[in-house]
Amino acid sequence: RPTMMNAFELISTSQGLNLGTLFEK
Amino acid sequence: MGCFSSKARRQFPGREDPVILASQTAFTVSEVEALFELFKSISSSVIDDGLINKEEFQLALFKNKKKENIFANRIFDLFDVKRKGVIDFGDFVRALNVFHPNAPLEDKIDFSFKLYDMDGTGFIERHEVKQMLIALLCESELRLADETVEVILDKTFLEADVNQDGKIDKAEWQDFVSRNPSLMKIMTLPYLRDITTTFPSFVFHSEVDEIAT
Repeated sequence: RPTMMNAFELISTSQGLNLGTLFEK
Repeated sequence: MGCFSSKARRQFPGREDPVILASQTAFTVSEVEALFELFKSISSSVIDDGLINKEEFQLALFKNKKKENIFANRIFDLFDVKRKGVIDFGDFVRALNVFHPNAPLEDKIDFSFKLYDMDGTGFIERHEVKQMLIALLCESELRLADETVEVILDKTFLEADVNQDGKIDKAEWQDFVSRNPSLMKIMTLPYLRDITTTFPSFVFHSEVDEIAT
């Protein structure tokens, strides 16, 4: 049975929370 | 090196001594100076004033200044600890320090709690999580029915809001992330281990006599 992601798991996929892109030139 | 130093301080009003910043953070002096190279490039992308404004921050995150994003706004506000509407170099280094792989987990948990406590009430409330979830759905290709959003919120609060008072307090958040460690992934940036190799030009602009490694 597939488990549903919780709300925070979904929210944390936002590009706005991925600060790694600051380091991509 | 002396002329670089005085010029740099005039152009970057909030620039703090890299040796002191290194002593307050997990970064070495060289890493602080490498971060300054990144800071210089972001802070000069729209207005060359030695400070990062919201537009420059979003431009650096999305490579597109037109993109508005509530999560990027929230991160910006948390970096802007002095509430000046701009991020100076000291703010930048101290905030990124939380994302260092060696930073204490407690600091990461605190930062993530503040991130989701958008109203600053000391609780993560259902309406805040719903607002963020809807923003995420708008941003992504994901389409979910309203009832599904409510089911996700029900399930999340059932798991996280242990005392079932409708909001998540700090202790409940700590407990929830310990059971869901993947939620802390966004709080660690492996890039911060390699910043001196990503921005090697810092050696030409160094203000310290000897580069610590």
